[in-house]
Amino acid sequence: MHIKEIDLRNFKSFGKRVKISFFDDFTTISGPNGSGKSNIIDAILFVLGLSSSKMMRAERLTDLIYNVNGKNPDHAEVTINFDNADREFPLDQDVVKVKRRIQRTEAGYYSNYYLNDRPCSLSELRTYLSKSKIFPEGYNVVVQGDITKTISMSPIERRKVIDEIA
Amino acid sequence: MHIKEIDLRNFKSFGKRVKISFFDDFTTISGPNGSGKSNIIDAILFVLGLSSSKMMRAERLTDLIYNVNGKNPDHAEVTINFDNADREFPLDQDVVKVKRRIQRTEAGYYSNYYLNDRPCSLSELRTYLSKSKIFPEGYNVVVQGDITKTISMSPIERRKVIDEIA
Amino acid sequence: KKDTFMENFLAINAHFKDMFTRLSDGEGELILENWEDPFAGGLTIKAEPSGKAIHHMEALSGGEKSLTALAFILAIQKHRPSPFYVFDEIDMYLDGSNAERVAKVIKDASKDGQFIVVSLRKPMIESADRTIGVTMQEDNVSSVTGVMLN
Amino acid sequence: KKDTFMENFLAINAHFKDMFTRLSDGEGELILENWEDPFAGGLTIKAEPSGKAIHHMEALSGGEKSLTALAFILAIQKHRPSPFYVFDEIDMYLDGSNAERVAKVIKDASKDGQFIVVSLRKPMIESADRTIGVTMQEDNVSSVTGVMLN
Ligand SMILES: Nc1ncnc2c1ncn2[C@@H]1O[C@H](COP(=O)(O)OP(=O)(O)OP(=O)(O)O)[C@@H](O)[C@H]1O
Ligand SMILES: Nc1ncnc2c1ncn2[C@@H]1O[C@H](COP(=O)(O)OP(=O)(O)OP(=O)(O)O)[C@@H](O)[C@H]1O
Ligand SMILES: [Mg+2]
Ligand SMILES: [Mg+2]
Repeated sequence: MHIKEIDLRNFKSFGKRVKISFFDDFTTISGPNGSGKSNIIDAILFVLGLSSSKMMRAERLTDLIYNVNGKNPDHAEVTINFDNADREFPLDQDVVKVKRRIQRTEAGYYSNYYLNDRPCSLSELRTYLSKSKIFPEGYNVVVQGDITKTISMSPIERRKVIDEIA
Repeated sequence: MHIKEIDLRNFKSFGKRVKISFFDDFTTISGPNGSGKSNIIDAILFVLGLSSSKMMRAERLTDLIYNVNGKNPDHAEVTINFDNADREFPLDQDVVKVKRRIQRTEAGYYSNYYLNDRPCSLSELRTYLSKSKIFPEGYNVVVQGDITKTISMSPIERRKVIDEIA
Repeated sequence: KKDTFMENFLAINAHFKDMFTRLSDGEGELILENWEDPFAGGLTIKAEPSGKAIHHMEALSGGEKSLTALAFILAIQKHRPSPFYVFDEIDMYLDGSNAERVAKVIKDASKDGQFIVVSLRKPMIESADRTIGVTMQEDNVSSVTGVMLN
Repeated sequence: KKDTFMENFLAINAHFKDMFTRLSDGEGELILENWEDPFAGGLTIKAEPSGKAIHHMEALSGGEKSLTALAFILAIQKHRPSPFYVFDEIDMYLDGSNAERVAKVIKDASKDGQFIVVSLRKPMIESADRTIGVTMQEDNVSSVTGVMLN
């Protein structure tokens, strides 16, 4: 199983729809300061429910919707297409699609997850993801500035990472 | 006023006495990972009383004494010689010498400050230093990994930096 | 429960020793605070980069901490790979030769898993299979400028 | 007391606007939460790097945060210089062109004060007046390898 494509719509600085293809090997993302590299990582955390808004550098979830001088759409959406040929994701399909959409409303916002276009809850999604070894603590994702996190975490927290694997 | 020389004895990885000369312009310090660059910065924080042991990456002050397989001196000392030709430091001398020594004892340790080889208290040293605009919060020193500290500090803390200058 | 934990721990520790040596020329090891009952204690790391004497983890330099943290993550990856790994500027503290070493190790690890790594450094970009360029256009809109194949 | 504060604040703010533009091509400004009684509130920063729309400071990228923080420190330096400034790898988040910009600004600021900067990056090393090399010998002992003059 691997990430085949990420589809960003109005997510943070991605005001125009962008689809990025990935392969099952080693890809780098590069570009000037402030160009949107870390926003792509935040999109992965967002759609898989791997993090709080603070980790995505937003005060509220609605801060994740593209917002620039007057252009102010009312929703943002991120979709990841996984290549599931090896059936590591416990569904019998070649491609598994995980989507999350956030919609701004008068009173606040809605945030919904979808698995193959069918609405699902975060806890249902997490059950599927941990079967394919994608854990909510996301030790397989290191956000910018956080590389020494495993050194500064407490010994108990560090031991818990091994518990999860076991 | 500027730093003319730093003299390190048994401070962290400086097991052999090292004297480093500085000039009143722009100097870079470079070298491989783990070679001792940040330990020089820690020595400046140590001798001027600008930080707690945590900021110098030590659990106890005695962890600042050089300590490697069996070589285990009982004291460490850092001296800074300031060029005071412009009398910015409120003493009528061309060179002002600030020294701090930490001595391990049976029961714990001693930590002493010296101004021109005369013992002085940290608060006395701080009074002199703030007259030459070296403040305990040390906003003129940015430790490794801390460059975005002014962004993540609270608005009140940030305003206090201006209070100090005023 | 304890048996499964110990089985995983010993396997990961073996990978950690190997990975730590590859990344920093020194010796490292994972240590349980309580071997009798692992769940009653935590897990500390013994790290002696390039043959240095052992110090508190806190006293390690920025570069040494990064290498130690990476050795831990990649040891787990060797034992039980996740489908993908996403790293954002993990090489920012590293000097030239350590950045090259890390890039080689990731290139090697990418045989058993997908690695997506944000980096500004040449060693990482040159080791990757491809690089996705990102740029900011007017109106504050990010876009992908295309892909460079290595 | 309020008068001295406001006098210092307005001078520093003027320097900040200038420094922010030099470092990031955009517009920045220091904003008091309570202009009537500054001591009752804090100080926030408005940062619009290279003409972008204004966002929470939190949403800025690693490089943009570094430039903003540096503009603040250097604005104070211009107004009331400390005898020396010591920076440890302040350029680690910066891309090549921003690292060059920052190195030039520090070179310029070093006319009114002493700057001691730990760095692994070429733009900073090449702009300095001299570079002190540090290395680790056997026995875990650091030593200074000499000084390169530019
Ligand atoms: N909701 C939003 N709408 C529009 N732009 C946004 C939004 N949230 C964040 N941004 C913009 O995204 C930019 C930050 O992007 P990002 O953190 O991905 O940069 P980066 O490429 O990682 O840069 P660096 O190399 O400095 O880390 C900021 O300039 C910010 O203005
Ligand atoms: N009390 C001590 N005695 C001996 N060595 C020590 C002591 N305290 C710290 N060290 C050593 O100092 C080294 C760290 O040095 P320092 O942090 O200055 O490196 P650096 O040159 O800044 O590296 P980087 O480029 O990775 O930031 C560690 O390897 C540590 O073992
Ligand atoms: Mg970034
Ligand atoms: Mg360092």
